[in-house]
Amino acid sequence: ILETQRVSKQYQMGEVTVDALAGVDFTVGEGEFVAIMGPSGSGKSTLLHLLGGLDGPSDGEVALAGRQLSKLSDNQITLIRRRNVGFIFQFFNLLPTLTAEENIALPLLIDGQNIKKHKEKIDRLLALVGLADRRDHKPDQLSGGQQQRVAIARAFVTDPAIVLADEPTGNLDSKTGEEILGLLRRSCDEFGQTIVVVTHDAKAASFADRVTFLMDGRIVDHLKMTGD
Amino acid sequence: ILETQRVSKQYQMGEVTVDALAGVDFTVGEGEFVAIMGPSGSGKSTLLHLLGGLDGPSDGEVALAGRQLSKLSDNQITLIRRRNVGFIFQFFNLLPTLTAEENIALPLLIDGQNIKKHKEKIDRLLALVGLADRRDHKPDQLSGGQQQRVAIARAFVTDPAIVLADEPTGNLDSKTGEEILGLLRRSCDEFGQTIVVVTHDAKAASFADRVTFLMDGRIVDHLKMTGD
Ligand SMILES: Nc1ncnc2c1ncn2[C@@H]1O[C@H](COP(=O)(O)OP(=O)(O)OP(=O)(O)O)[C@@H](O)[C@H]1O
Ligand SMILES: Nc1ncnc2c1ncn2[C@@H]1O[C@H](COP(=O)(O)OP(=O)(O)OP(=O)(O)O)[C@@H](O)[C@H]1O
Ligand SMILES: [Mg+2]
Ligand SMILES: [Mg+2]
Repeated sequence: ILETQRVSKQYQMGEVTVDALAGVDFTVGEGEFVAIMGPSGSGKSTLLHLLGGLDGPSDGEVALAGRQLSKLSDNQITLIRRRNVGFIFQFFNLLPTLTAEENIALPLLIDGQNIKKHKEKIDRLLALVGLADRRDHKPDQLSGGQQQRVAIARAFVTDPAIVLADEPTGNLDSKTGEEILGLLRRSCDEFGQTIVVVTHDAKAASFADRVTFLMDGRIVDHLKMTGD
Repeated sequence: ILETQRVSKQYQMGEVTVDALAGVDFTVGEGEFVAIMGPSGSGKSTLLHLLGGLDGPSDGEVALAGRQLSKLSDNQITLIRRRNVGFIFQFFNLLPTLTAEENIALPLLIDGQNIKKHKEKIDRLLALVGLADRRDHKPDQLSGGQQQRVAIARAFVTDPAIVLADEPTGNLDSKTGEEILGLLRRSCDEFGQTIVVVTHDAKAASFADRVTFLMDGRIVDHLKMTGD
């Protein structure tokens, strides 16, 4: 359902070329829960953004929801992402003028839905991430971990087939973090969602089916989690 | 050197009052390394901002560098903070138009210093956080953990007596995180700096002399780290 073939991503800084990713072959099957780990700066966020069609590679091919992105226009890629992907950004990207509840509802609004029809779902998501009593707070009236949880809830509101999460527990205490990881695990086991989590947290990786390790823009190792 | 007495912080949300902190007595001695832990939303960032004079309490007293802040004007508090405190924010607060190197140098500039005289110190800080080859990158050309490391380096550039760090390893892999924690520990042991770290990471807390636990805006427990 997600795939990169020989993918590279370079950034030009004057005369210097930064190789953020080099020759990455990465595949995620439908309904899998995969974790991506690696040192700071190793290319994890870059890979996640390519997988979600938020950016294009310098070289190689990316397939999202089975569609090869190099063959599609930007508009087509945007539609595929909106239909299929929930993205949890490393720094959330919440709208500062909207409340927690409105930020969570935003993907539905963008999709042309009538938000009133989804009130029950939004209430349930707020409760799932422990923010029922913070629904009217704007981002600057929320703690760091509360903002992160708004971003997490938002990623699930369209019931997407694929959830891409960039360090979803980075600002959470271990108890709250485990609740979120449990939510991701259940989405996979009960609802068949495909989950890709970038994480520095070994405990988060332990919730996945397998772990891929990045270093200096390349895949260097794999680990299969034999859950027992 | 840092103290809160019976400190409370309330936010008014229409008819509802949010008690971010309630009756907090907290003291840090000169040259100590203290960690503050607690669930997401328990008041850790709020407490750190009050300790650094970035905000005022609703009730109670705050002393910074031995001075009682309620007796001082905003300008006086700002001067005391600039002279004595290096702050690492939970979400960094880097200037998007400046490079990593320029962001690190900013406190010196604000202090009216000639930055050229401090080139060696800035080079050393860049190397200490592993960003020598990223000095010309702006924040949007840096990974999340690289941005965090710029914020960390910036907090040390004025050799402040006090460093207040809000989740300084939240976006770092465990190896890089330990290097940063080692840097904080050495600042305390070798240079006598006073360090207060808010963290969700038990390993980070283990580098401290003692740990204070917050829950629902109150101090609920203490732990002395008997380092041996
Ligand atoms: N401006 C504000 N208006 C209303 N409530 C606020 C405001 N700022 C913070 N709060 C509330 O105060 C409480 C404490 O916030 P704080 O940022 O100190 O938590 P924290 O312990 O740092 O959490 P985290 O670990 O998630 O960063 C939270 O419940 C938050 O919703
Ligand atoms: N726009 C850009 N221009 C130049 N270099 C960039 C740009 N964006 C990212 N990079 C570089 O690409 C590399 C990979 O970045 P990426 O954000 O994918 O790392 P990461 O693995 O997510 O790191 P972290 O764990 O710190 O979040 C980094 O070394 C970074 O400096
Ligand atoms: Mg990243
Ligand atoms: Mg906080």
